[in-house]
Amino acid sequence: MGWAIALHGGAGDIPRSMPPERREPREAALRHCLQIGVDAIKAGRSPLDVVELVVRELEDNPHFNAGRGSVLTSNGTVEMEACVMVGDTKKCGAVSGLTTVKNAVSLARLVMEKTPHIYLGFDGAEQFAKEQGVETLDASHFITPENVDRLKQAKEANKVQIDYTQPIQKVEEEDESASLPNGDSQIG
Amino acid sequence: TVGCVAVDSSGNLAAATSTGGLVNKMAGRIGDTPIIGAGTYANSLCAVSATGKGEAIIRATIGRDVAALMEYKGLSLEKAAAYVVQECAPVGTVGLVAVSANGQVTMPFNTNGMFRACANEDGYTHVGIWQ
Repeated sequence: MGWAIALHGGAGDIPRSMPPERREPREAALRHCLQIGVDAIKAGRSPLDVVELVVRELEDNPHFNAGRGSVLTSNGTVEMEACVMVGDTKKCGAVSGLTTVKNAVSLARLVMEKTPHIYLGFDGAEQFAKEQGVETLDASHFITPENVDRLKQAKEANKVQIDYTQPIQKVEEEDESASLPNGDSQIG
Repeated sequence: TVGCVAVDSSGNLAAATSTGGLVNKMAGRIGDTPIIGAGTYANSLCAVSATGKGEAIIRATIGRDVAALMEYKGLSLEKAAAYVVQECAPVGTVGLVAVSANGQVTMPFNTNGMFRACANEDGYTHVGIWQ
């Protein structure tokens, strides 16, 4: 028995050729968020508090696909989702279709703690966010230039991409073994 | 997709996941993250947060299947998670992080990489991307 914590920042087709200038900030963010979680659990915070705290930090980092840095729908908008769940009680809360809520995970926790429901989506979730006074921002806050480019690539190829996918190339140019110009993975 | 799972020294567990979804997804598309038992799950045995292609994760009920293999088949966290990731979802679609009530940690994936990190009370710390 003992405390433990694990976190992720997305999975996908992440090329080993990813250049240091793209890899290192993500690794640093993982270490930073892990340390926040470790400090919190050592301080006696509940596991629920710890996971919310860590995910908020990950949401605020534009290198990951949540909160600021969320990928774009085919309409060029963000629709964010989050969920929390507590093991011993199986209490849980979830939200979808958020466009202005800075930290979706905290709204999911409020759904769990302040409503008789498990899951709120879209207009209802946004309305609940306003009623609860959670921090909201203009949708442009969440959209990064990198994700605008990724949407453009995906639309040109008529494909969806998960968290970290290599840039889509035209069919006639496809070569799975080819190294990438920027080495970045372009999925969610 | 980002996520975190944690267990304290008393075996209390929690999981959280947050995402923007897929690039070029249709407006109104719901992914695995908010679906209890798919991208996020916790019970008295384990806590799981998944990432990858939501449609595959929903079809495979990734989070709940890890817990169910522990609950009904008595598998360890590591074996349950490895089985679900390797056998239940198509290659290249899923990764997860999970902790058990007794402090085990596992972070398997069937994509070629997953941004991940973990730590435990014994002082073990790991940050990684590839296998």
